[in-house]
Amino acid sequence: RSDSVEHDEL
Amino acid sequence: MNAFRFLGDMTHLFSVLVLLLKIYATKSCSGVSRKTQELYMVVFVARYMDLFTDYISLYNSVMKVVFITSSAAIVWCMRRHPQVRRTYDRDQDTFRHVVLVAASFVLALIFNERFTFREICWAFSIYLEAVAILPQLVLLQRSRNVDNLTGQYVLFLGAYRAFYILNWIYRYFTEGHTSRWIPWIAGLVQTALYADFFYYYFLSWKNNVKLELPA
Repeated sequence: RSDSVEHDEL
Repeated sequence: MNAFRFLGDMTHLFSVLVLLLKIYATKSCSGVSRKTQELYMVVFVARYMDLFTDYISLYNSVMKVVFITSSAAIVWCMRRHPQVRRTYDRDQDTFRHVVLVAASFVLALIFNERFTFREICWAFSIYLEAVAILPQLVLLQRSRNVDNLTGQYVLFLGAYRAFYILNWIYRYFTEGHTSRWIPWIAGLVQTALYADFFYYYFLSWKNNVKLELPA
């Protein structure tokens, strides 16, 4: 997992 | 991107446009809670901090700019616009929204994806958005008459998160069972808060009478 969580939603 | 999420974003965008239209066309913000608008501005600023660091898509970036600028424009109108600010129901809009900010922040410190500044801001914005409508719902119950545009504004605002819940269900089954419990729970609470408003809105539409929320 990348260190930062990706939030692809608005 | 799936249809539910796109519908949700468009409904959300539409709710903001309806409110901007109401304020701009009638030069009045009667029946609109400034506190709720201030909370939404905090929600967008806290959530879209990654606007300049992470590029996800043109759509994503454009919508973030639209939501931040429109919420700031509405707050500015309600605070500074000479005509509009006079119509603000200051003595009706009395919800202590600072409590909502503090509670959301504490919750974000405890429940977050990662204990990093950005993730805590993101969780804070999710929790705050879930309760940001409360001052507006309280104001609607107090100011008996709800004008159509304000009623439609709240309706679209409630509908948008309901579409997002469908989006999360869809993504759960199509993209692997990633745990999105933070927006899940907050989104359910958020939509539930609108339940009684939806009920009375539907009754007023069915009986073709003015929307009145019981005190």
